[in-house]
Amino acid sequence: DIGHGLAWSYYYGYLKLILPGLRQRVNESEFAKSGTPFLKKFIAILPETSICPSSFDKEDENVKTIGAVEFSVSISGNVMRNYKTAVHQVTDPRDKNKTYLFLGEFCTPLRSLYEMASGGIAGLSNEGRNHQSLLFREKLKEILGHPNAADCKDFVLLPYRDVAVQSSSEVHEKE
Amino acid sequence: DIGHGLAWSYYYGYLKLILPGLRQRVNESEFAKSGTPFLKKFIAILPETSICPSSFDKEDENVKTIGAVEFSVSISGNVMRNYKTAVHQVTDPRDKNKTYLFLGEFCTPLRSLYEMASGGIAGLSNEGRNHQSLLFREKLKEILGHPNAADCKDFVLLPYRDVAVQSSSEVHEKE
Ligand SMILES: Nc1nc(=O)c2ncn([C@@H]3O[C@@H]4COP(=O)(O)O[C@H]5[C@@H](O)[C@H](n6cnc7c(N)ncnc76)O[C@@H]5COP(=O)(O)O[C@@H]3[C@@H]4O)c2[nH]1
Repeated sequence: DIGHGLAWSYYYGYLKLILPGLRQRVNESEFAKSGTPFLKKFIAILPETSICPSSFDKEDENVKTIGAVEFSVSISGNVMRNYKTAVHQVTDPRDKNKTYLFLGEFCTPLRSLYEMASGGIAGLSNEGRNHQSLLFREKLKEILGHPNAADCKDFVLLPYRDVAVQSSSEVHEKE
Repeated sequence: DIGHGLAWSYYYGYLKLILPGLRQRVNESEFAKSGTPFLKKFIAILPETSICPSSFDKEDENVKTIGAVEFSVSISGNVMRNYKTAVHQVTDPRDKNKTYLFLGEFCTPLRSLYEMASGGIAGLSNEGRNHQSLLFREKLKEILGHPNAADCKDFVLLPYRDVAVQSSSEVHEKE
């Protein structure tokens, strides 16, 4: 199943690389020194539609990307491949003086699922896409519960009902 | 199947992003101006064992990584994510004055397959790993043959019999 493959790939090709050293990199960054409350876990948002907006800024006027924590490592012949973990600032809409910081993204493997359903080659239906997204999430939770993944604890999988952005045909299909 | 998922992810999450503009970026780079013969297609090497060395330099004294062609784009909430395409110089062992350049890597999704077979969580056997590698290659060829992938022609999938690096236990398993 595609969703399972994406979960294994996300774990071994990304989470296993960025999570073990993340908290330390964050603590050594300028963002941690700012004194702003900072949730130092990597948040991977799982939009229900698998639509992964390219950036947070356009999606929510209260969220602004202010930079990234990064490191480089040679992987698979790609010398000093760069891994960036974006840092975002959230402003409390009821009190513009209250801000806090978080790390995260829209869970990138879902972007491939969305493309498979809309890209015209894979022939994946929206139901198939949603099913594979569920398989991805279940498999990733299972992997992260394994003792070998103990160094990947600074991570949150966050499902997000972005149903409002669905076109009327998608809403119709759901019914 | 895992291999199929990795092929779709490699296509939509990487090849579709880097291949369409690759030749132009290469032609505008310092490497193209050097006058050295330059094969301007992206080469993804598929080691038979799925072992993906971190860099070419250690693998072959005649190959040296001399830089990269890169660009940045906001993907999935990761602002200005960096995509590097490594440039390698090959020296002809029979004539040290003859060099040529190529772009490429050890096909990164295979690295996840290798980790799945050796990482102790997935329980994937070496036969399973080799089978998924074959499925990956077949699916990727199929995707790249589709009319929608016409802008991804500057690409070569290169299987490589790296069997010599197998431990005696792997060779034994194969028999
Ligand atoms: N947000 C985010 N930032 C990253 O830097 C990153 N790097 C990987 N991933 C995701 O982890 C998983 C495993 O990565 P892997 O490198 O094995 O496969 C990658 C890899 O084979 C190739 N690829 C993507 N970006 C690059 C890159 N910059 N250099 C080389 N290869 C790349 O295409 C596959 C799919 O990439 P994404 O679809 O971006 O999602 C990947 C994937 O789900 C990332 N996700």
